[in-house]
Amino acid sequence: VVRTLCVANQKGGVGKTTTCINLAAGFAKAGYRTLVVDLDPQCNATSGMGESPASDHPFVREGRLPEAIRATRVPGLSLVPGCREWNAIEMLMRWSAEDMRVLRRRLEEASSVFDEVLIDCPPSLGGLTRAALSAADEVLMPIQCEYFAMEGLTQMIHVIREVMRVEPGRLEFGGILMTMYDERLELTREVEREVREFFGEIAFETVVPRDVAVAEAPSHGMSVLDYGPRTRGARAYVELCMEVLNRDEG
Amino acid sequence: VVRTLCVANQKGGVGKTTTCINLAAGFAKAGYRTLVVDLDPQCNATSGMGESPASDHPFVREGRLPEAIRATRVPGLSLVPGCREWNAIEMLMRWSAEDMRVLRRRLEEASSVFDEVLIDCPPSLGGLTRAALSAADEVLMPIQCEYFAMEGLTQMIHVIREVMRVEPGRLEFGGILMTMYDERLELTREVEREVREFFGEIAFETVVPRDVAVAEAPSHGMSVLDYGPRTRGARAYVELCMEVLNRDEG
Ligand SMILES: Nc1ncnc2c1ncn2[C@@H]1O[C@H](COP(=O)(O)OP(=O)(O)OP(=O)(O)O)[C@@H](O)[C@H]1O
Ligand SMILES: Nc1ncnc2c1ncn2[C@@H]1O[C@H](COP(=O)(O)OP(=O)(O)OP(=O)(O)O)[C@@H](O)[C@H]1O
Ligand SMILES: [Mg+2]
Ligand SMILES: [Mg+2]
Repeated sequence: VVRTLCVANQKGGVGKTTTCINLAAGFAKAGYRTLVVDLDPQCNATSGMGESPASDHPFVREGRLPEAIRATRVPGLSLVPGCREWNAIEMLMRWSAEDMRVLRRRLEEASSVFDEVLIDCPPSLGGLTRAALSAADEVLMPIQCEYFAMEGLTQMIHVIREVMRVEPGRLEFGGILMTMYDERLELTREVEREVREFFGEIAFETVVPRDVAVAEAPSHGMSVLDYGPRTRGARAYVELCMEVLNRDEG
Repeated sequence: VVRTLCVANQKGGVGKTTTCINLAAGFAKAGYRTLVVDLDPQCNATSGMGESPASDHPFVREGRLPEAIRATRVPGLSLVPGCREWNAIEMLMRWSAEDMRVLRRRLEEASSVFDEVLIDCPPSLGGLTRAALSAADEVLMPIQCEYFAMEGLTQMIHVIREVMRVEPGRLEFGGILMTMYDERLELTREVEREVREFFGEIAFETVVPRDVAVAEAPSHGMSVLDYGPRTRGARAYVELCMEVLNRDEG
């Protein structure tokens, strides 16, 4: 049975794309057939995986979705590329229930041959993110341990609860991941304390440290697991992968 | 004569809000009557200045805009607060020329008593950012010196040129600002080289170093100029302020 994980947070630059690419690589290396769907008009997940954007978005173009899926350099990891034209689409995209049903049906049709699907979202609570939430089984929220992090989360959680109400029992919280963690900073430790107090079990044990190898990897079109397997960043994403898989069994 | 600066970049987490707050504080301390307009539904500029969001957005609610303007703790610095309800509005916001004319007229009416107006934008190229671009005289683009930075800029510049075509002679490039600069990292130095080669004079001389004081200041509702005046981050924003003012005279 395929599991669809939506990686979302309206706060920008918190590590959504980085988490999508590296967690997907971790699943693929653990033997799970994995698909990344790039729903962000910036197409960072697409370029970070060494691919180029599609000229029109597979979700909007007519025809079957499976044709749009590309294999990547990582065995077992495939990609539905993003599209820059999507900007126009985002602006057209009303949050209509019909749109979402179409998107979910097409995604289900395309992803039946996979074990794990990860959707990378833009930094917004607009139509694209809501579409991804309505197509997902779990939502994973990367945050940075900084002041603005907690503010954005409450709004995000509000929207997630809305989607959960529309269709009870489908979408669950996949977890909150602290990224770019710098244990030397008081601010980082303070926000972590707040997050663990407020969210308890929902927050992952694993935190991803700030590690320049993580920021360098996409410029080589590679995940950090391939670019720097012995780095702290790569080890943290492998740990996260294990934690996500164990939660699943739990 | 008032100058309106739009601080925008669809890439998330690059320092748009931080630059808006700190540059505005710099202008106010230099004796310029300054207004910050928070157009981001996250309302980070509003909370970072120690204020709370409005219940409905002054731009959308009927009535005169000047009533919505609040004084802040910094003498000479005022704020049009953001609104979380704006999310619904962003989704409703078509890029209609009529919307933009209304917004620009209301902004002009409200800002005539100021010397400098800075608009903080959400991380997207949707209606809110386009509205801000069409109401602005200059656009200032913060970037981080990381791999995804250059990719996003080309799309951003494409939209800016579109706005410039619609009304020639109004909007100009205010400059590209490198933020969270870490001179120890090869990646940072490499991207800086690329930015200066590609954009030349448009890139500011001033770079803002990564400095935890900058990230701590908003949790106290203060600019870094007030929170840590002798820190590297504060000195950089003062330097930027001088550079922006000098370019104006130039
Ligand atoms: N653990 C880490 N250590 C160092 N740098 C990191 C780490 N995680 C992410 N980065 C860098 O931080 C920047 C922001 O990360 P990323 O682009 O993944 O965030 P995002 O949430 O997808 O951003 P957006 O909101 O624009 O979609 C990128 O340049 C990325 O390379
Ligand atoms: N020079 C700096 N040194 C250290 N931290 C910084 C610096 N500038 C910004 N930050 C921190 O980085 C994070 C991102 O900055 P900010 O929120 O201003 O970016 P943004 O572009 O407005 O994000 P968004 O795309 O979500 O609107 C914040 O937590 C901020 O405190
Ligand atoms: Mg991203
Ligand atoms: Mg911001």
